[in-house]
Amino acid sequence: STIVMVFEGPKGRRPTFDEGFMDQGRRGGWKWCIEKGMQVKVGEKLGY
Amino acid sequence: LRTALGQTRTVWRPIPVVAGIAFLGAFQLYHTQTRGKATDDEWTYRDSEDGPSEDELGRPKKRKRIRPSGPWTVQIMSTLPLKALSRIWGKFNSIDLPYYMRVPGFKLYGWVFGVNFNEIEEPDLHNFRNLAEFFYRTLKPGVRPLDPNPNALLSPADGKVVQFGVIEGGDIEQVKGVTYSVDALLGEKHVDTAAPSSNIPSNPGSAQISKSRRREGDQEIISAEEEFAQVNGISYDLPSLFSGASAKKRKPRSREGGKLAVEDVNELAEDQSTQSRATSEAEVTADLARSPRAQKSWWSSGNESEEPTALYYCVVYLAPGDYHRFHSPVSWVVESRRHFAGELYSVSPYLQRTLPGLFTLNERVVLLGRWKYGFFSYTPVGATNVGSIVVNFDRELRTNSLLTDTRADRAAENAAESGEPYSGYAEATYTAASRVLGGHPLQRGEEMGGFQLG
Repeated sequence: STIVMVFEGPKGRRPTFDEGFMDQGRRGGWKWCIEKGMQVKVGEKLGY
Repeated sequence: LRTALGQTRTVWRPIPVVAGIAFLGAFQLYHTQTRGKATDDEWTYRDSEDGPSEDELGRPKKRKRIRPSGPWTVQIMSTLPLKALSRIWGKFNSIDLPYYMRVPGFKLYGWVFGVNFNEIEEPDLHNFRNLAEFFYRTLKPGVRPLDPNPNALLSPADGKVVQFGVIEGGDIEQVKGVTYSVDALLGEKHVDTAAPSSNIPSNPGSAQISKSRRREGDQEIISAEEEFAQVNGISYDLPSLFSGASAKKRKPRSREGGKLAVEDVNELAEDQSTQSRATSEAEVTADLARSPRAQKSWWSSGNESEEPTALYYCVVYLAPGDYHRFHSPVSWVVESRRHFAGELYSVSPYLQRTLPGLFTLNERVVLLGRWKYGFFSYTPVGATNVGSIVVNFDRELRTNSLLTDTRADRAAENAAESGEPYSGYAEATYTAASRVLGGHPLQRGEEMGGFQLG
């Protein structure tokens, strides 16, 4: 059995000139906390 | 045996070898000829590409199910009556085991599939009468703590992450780069499930009534029981949607393009505990209220908000030894469900690699709704050994049912006779479950249902 989730999430905004192009942390957007093949349990964080 | 293996002389007879090669060649030829006929919608019925849809007497031709393309293992599997096997498997596992066989039997099963017996809520394994009950076991409270981050997407079940990422161009990448479209997985956009307005209506019932009446004006209305009974065998009472809690009205069902839309499974509202529902409603309302984006209900429904969004996906595979109940990954509102009565192929990682569009072939229940960032969908996909999908707040749902399959086939034939496309699913909306949110609210971590054997 399998569960497929498809959802809308924040994409993050384009960086301003002051932030620089490498500073992703200030831009928001969706971030995954998992890897392919990883074992997960109910309630664990997949992304935020 | 050792002596026989070592001393028996192998003699290759030419005729069986040639016959075997000829068989494999013919099989491969047949495979290459039929492969080109498959479409993205492989779980549906073959259309008019086989010639006229009527025979010489003007009767509609019986349509054939398309066989999926793939290696010989998939070809063999596609010839098997998988749903019948799944039902037999379920009935077999519902047979009560002898009392003294239960503990060693479950221990053996747990040893083979890696079950952690320390987490099981029921301490005495004798109390599981059969494997089906053991398979659908519950866990001790507190053994699955929820992540404290309120913005996190939680794992809905115990399992393995098969795939995740962002959807570009409407396609989900399966394992090894095989893709399938979101529409094939979830069904196409349905006007009735779209967000009613830019704001959550204070009385969603009135919005629903107006839409329903408008549909009556310009759609073919099939009045009452027998038509929807073709899909689920159950007729639904319209809730207190029209005028009050005591109103019991049969709602005429509209038929659009061969799709049978079921409005308002409100008996579920009566089944739910009022207090727990009120708690869920309050929490989900507070969560959704933080973002006006949550009022949208379909992923393609515009993006006028200041913050850009993207469409993400995540696939979690549950192995046979895992805890087989699933939970809500976020706080969200389920607005509707679509039941696709497809096949029941195995969803093992091997078949996910070799069978393109596996998730769009199998029987599945698509729950559609919204969360604070907009659209949210949750799709439990059945498999051969676990064909029965249970959704706790939808007691009318029957999966892996012979009756449902027969009625879905009949609905497809009826749609073909009337010249309408058949979308392949039966739909129910939950708008009456919560008058405030226009759907069924679910808290993060709340148990939603599960997979049962067979």
